[in-house]
Amino acid sequence: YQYLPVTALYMLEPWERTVFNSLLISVAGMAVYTGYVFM
Amino acid sequence: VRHIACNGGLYNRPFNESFEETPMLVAVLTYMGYGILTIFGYLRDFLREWKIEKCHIAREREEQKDFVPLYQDFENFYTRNLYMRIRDSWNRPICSVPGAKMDLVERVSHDYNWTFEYTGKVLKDVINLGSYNYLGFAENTGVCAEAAAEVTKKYGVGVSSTRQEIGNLDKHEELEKLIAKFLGVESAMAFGMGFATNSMNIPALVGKGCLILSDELNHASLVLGARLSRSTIRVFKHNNIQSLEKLLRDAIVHGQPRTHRPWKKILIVVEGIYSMEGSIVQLPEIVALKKKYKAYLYLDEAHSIGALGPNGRGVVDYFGLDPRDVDVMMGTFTKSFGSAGGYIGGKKELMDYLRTHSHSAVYATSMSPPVVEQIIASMKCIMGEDGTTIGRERVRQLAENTTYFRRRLQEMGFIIYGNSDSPVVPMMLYMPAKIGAFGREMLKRNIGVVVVGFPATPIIESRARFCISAAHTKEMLDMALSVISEVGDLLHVKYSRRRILP
Amino acid sequence: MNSRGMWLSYVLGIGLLHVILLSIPFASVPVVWTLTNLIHNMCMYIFLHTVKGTPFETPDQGKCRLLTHWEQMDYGIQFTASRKFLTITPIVLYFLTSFYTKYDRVHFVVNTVSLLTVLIPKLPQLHGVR
Repeated sequence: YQYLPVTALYMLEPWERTVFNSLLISVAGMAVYTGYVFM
Repeated sequence: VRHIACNGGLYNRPFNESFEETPMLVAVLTYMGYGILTIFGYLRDFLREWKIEKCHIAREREEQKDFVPLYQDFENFYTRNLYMRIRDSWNRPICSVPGAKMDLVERVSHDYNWTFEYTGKVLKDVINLGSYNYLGFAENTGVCAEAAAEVTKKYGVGVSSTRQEIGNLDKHEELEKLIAKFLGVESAMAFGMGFATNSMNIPALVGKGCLILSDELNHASLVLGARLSRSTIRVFKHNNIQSLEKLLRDAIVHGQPRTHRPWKKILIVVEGIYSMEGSIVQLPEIVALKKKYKAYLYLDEAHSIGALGPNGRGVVDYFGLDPRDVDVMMGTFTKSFGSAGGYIGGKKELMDYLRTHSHSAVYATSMSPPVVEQIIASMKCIMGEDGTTIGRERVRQLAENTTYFRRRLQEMGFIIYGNSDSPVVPMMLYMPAKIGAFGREMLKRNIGVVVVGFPATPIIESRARFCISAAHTKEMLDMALSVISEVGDLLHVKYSRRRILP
Repeated sequence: MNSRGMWLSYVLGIGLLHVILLSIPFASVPVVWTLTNLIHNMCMYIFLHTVKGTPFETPDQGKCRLLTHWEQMDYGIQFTASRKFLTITPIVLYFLTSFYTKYDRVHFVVNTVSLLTVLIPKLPQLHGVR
């Protein structure tokens, strides 16, 4: 619940939240992968 | 924190005002929130532009595209993409008097607040922490209501003429004499609208070649009145005496720009209570400044009249000053008298001049008699002229409620702005989503609050604003405080780093 | 632009942009730095020097409707702290980008042109010029 108001997703519609969360997860996934490859 | 002790100087009482700084992490997260909302706002505008999404907001038809655009597209960006999403917390329809408790009409939206539908149900007995009802005169029973009903039968409701023609009733003159007595000035004049009292009379007081020194957080009506007057306007920092004195010195030393002629008049414009900040003007110092530099003082007591001072006479009474030190005393009847309209008080010659030169006196229809009677009855009650001590008790009750409510909120850990004696209590929320969440969660728990966000406040200072009333009982306040604490924990808005021991 | 935490948020935003670009597996470090510089300067140019007016209604009777954000900042007063800060950041980013692209010619030209697009509109002589 804290995640929603702090990131202002609380004000977005469900589909917008899905877009934002999938973007966030994909960027995090890429970062982990690149970090792994880089290490 | 601004603390001025009363050690025989200008102040006859301690002056405690605090504006705790926004925690840096909260500020960064707030900007991030606005950034995310802006990005999605542009995404939504893109979808509307390409007709992928239906556009609910008013737009020109295709055939009108070649004309000058009717709607400033970008100027509505904020309304369309941020305010719309949480606007169910604003403009809630009520179906009772805005007293200590009120009844709200329940409404739902099936399209994310673009349109609302009434469910037909009424939310009964919602504790009202949002309305301006400082002394609790917003009631449809009691002496004031009966007096207003009597006058309605006798005079009717409409006057349909101006004060300078046949719209000048004996009721108006009775009211103006009572206001002058209430304020302790020579003469007073009443107007049908609080906003117009400022915006229509300032142009009658000053004009070209005059200088207006205005507080940066002054109300829009003062800003409009100052602009309409075509005077030169200079803005000083909010409630900052040093900033004001510096402007005064510059004005006197340098005079008018280019010609360096001395200013015809210098008018200092301040408010008694700043309703968005909850701060009280430092009137003793401003009066001392105006005497030193021979400037005029215009004091807008829209919120402080009736709500401050041991006798309810406003901020002049609160600091124990002489009303004659303030050249133009202005105030409204909306917040403390359960009525509408505004007044201006001062010297008799000034009032006679305004009666002939004020836009409102010449063009505006006079106040409706029942509204006038409501003011007369409530003002007599505050003065004790109705033979009871109800008014005095309410003034005292309000002061007690205010002190209690502010202290409890600070003990809970919320960041509260303003003066410890101000009945307007801004509680900081900061993030945009928490504004909507706070309003909704409080209504779920049967408390009605007002929340305020950017651009009415600085972008990192969104807040909830509680207005305390004398009509609130201690049980109501305790109930409200426990709910605020519960919602505060849920939303994590207890940001204060200053822990006040209970 | 000079309210509390704005500058820190701005720098963190650039850092976040860089980290997101850095996490693209097939992008090399010079490309990532140049992309960071280009995207930052493009956003700065759009938000500060292209979009005019305010995203909400203001009580000044439309006075600032035809002014860009940069011209509205600090009521048009030049050489304020915010203006200096927003002028210096693209330059610092440019130096970093040039360093990390090992002064490669192509990157250097692209980044220099991009830097000029955000520096020239900031000149006081161009205030209000269309």
